[in-house]
Amino acid sequence: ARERLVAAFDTVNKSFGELFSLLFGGGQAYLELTDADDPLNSGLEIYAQPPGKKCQVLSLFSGGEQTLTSIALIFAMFLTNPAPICVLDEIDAPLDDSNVDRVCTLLEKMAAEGDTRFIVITHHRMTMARMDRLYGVTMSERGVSQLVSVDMSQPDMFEDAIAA
Amino acid sequence: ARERLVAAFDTVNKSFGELFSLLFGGGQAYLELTDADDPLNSGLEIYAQPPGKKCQVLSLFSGGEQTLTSIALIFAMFLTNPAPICVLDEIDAPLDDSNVDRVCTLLEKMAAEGDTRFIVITHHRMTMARMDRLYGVTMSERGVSQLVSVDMSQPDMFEDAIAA
Amino acid sequence: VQFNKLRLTGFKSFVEATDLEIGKGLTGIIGPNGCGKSNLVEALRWVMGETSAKRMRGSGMEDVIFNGTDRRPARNIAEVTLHLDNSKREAPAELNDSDELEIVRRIERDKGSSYKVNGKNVRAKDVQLLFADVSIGANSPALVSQGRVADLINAKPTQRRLILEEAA
Amino acid sequence: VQFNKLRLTGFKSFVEATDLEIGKGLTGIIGPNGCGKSNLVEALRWVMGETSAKRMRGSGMEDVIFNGTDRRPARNIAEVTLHLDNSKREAPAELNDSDELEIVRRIERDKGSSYKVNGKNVRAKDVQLLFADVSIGANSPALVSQGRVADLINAKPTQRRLILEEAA
Ligand SMILES: Nc1ncnc2c1ncn2[C@@H]1O[C@H](COP(=O)(O)OP(=O)(O)OP(=O)(O)O)[C@@H](O)[C@H]1O
Ligand SMILES: Nc1ncnc2c1ncn2[C@@H]1O[C@H](COP(=O)(O)OP(=O)(O)OP(=O)(O)O)[C@@H](O)[C@H]1O
Ligand SMILES: [Mg+2]
Ligand SMILES: [Mg+2]
Repeated sequence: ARERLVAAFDTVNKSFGELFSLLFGGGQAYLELTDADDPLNSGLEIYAQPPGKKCQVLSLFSGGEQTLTSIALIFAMFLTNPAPICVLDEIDAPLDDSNVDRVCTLLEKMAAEGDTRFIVITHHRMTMARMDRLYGVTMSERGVSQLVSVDMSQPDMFEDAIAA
Repeated sequence: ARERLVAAFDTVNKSFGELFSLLFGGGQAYLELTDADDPLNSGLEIYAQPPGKKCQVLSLFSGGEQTLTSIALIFAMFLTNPAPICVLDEIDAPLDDSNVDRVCTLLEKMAAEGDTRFIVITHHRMTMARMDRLYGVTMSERGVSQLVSVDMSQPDMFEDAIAA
Repeated sequence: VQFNKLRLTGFKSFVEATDLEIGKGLTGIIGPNGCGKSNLVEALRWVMGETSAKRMRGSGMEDVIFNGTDRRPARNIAEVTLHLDNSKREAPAELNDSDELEIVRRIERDKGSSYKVNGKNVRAKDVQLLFADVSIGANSPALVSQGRVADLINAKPTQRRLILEEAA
Repeated sequence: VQFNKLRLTGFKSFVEATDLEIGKGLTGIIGPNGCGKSNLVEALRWVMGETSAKRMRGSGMEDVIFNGTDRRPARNIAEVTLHLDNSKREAPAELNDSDELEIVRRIERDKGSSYKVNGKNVRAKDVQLLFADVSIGANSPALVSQGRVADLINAKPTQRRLILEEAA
């Protein structure tokens, strides 16, 4: 168990650093075991530095920066031991348009390179446009959910039709 | 103090119900003091029912529904005793377009009817378009924030220019 | 394994049998606030053996059963079925004899939950082990619930190491 | 009173003196992630007498002082000035003799915070009372921080009654 944890730590740490600078367009980030001699009882610290800024405590990061850092870590853990499915419920809500674009680009890359299937819930039109297929959930009868397939070329049709 | 609390409770309760059905386009909501005989030591319960749904525990509400319910309560408290300033930091993040529209309509109404000044931080283009004036924060020098005034008719110019 | 389809019946706001086909690559789910998108995520966690009612945003597990609208009565049963492609035969031995796996979880008011795999009654533990073997499960960091994306970085250091261990 | 202008110097990422004019009606603030929008909200809370470093997202109150970038050294002083229009004379008696109120809070490393109103040194308590009299303050429900909009409905029932009392 100890060797497995240390091996996983090394792989996750490496891909966390790579994904962080991919999502932030620079900067660096790394993990540290608080007690490297006893990994099975140790804590895991996160150090991150957006491009051009000083390395700082995560609590001083902005809402969007915390989300991006977290996405980098989730995907780093996930790439180490890929799951058959990954579900992301409105992770793009706090992001500005250029970061939505970066996250979508990373998602497309991961979907193309592996077998994992992704389910992405979003209100962002930019994210909708990057999906392979779209389903809409409607409550045309109040309180009762139904699932419909949505024509990708016209997500607006769907949004307008159901939002009424 | 007791009379003041009871009076405030009645006013807030009434406007909470009104604002809730305004934001949800129907339904109803009300507050209850858990111990009406001893208001100064009592708790405050919230009951809310979106249109067409059963009255349910707030934890079963969706992310967007919780946000709308909370906005109704914040504004209800605020209308009882209007503050000179109100600051809203990305309250529209979990909302779909039609709810963003409803919240903005309510904000416009409150700004028009009272003296309160509102500061609204947002990434939503729809919300930007409803403001009286727009400021942009840029970090053209990394790590150093600057404030610039943005031409309302071209928020895109600003977003694109600084997001690069 | 591959996740192919999720079917909900009487689960939260999905009172009528509803199928979500899960294809390759990126599947987007859209819709207005309160329409039931996050309920789908919870259905997936639930069929994989979720034991905490709080993570289902309810006070008891029976809160996942359709509780009625102003026009329809409440139901007494909720059921979720997950269809997996097992042609690579990755399931535990006793469940590994077919190309398709159909996992069903069902809850009935006052009677609790029961699980079936390909028609055979199994325990919650068996279902949880099945998913652990294929590196997924109700608590996997690969299932990011609404508003919880920053939970991982806000967790305490020892909590983070535990998540890393699970992902190893 | 009316809030007219907020000036930040050396406060978090606003190292150079920066003025935010607060006009009538709706003022929108936009900008990319991490550019400093929420820091502006914190500057407003801070000048009104905020005592909790945690609400400033720091571990100590000195975390509000500009701590440098890869090209600029850290500063030792942070200062925020709030300009109020007091022509309706709503301030407490000892501060109520002029049409304009200029509240300044300043913090210096290893020396703590100090407050001034129209040039006179005052205590934190005086500033907090000034704002309480005009139904606003560092803890007012009218200041909704990022991601905290649902805090009010998720709070415990007695906590909610306390907020109602404050708003009364
Ligand atoms: N047991 C139940 N029976 C019937 N309806 C339920 C039940 N549990 C939850 N709901 C309904 O599901 C709705 C919430 O759905 P959900 O959280 O999936 O919305 P959402 O599409 O994710 O919305 P948002 O975009 O705001 O996040 C609630 O309004 C509630 O009425
Ligand atoms: N004491 C300080 N000195 C210098 N910079 C600081 C200090 N404290 C915080 N910051 C910087 O402020 C940034 C966060 O700013 P803020 O939270 O206001 O961003 P934001 O515009 O609200 O972004 P978002 O849209 O993601 O919410 C951090 O990246 C951090 O670098
Ligand atoms: Mg949701
Ligand atoms: Mg922010």
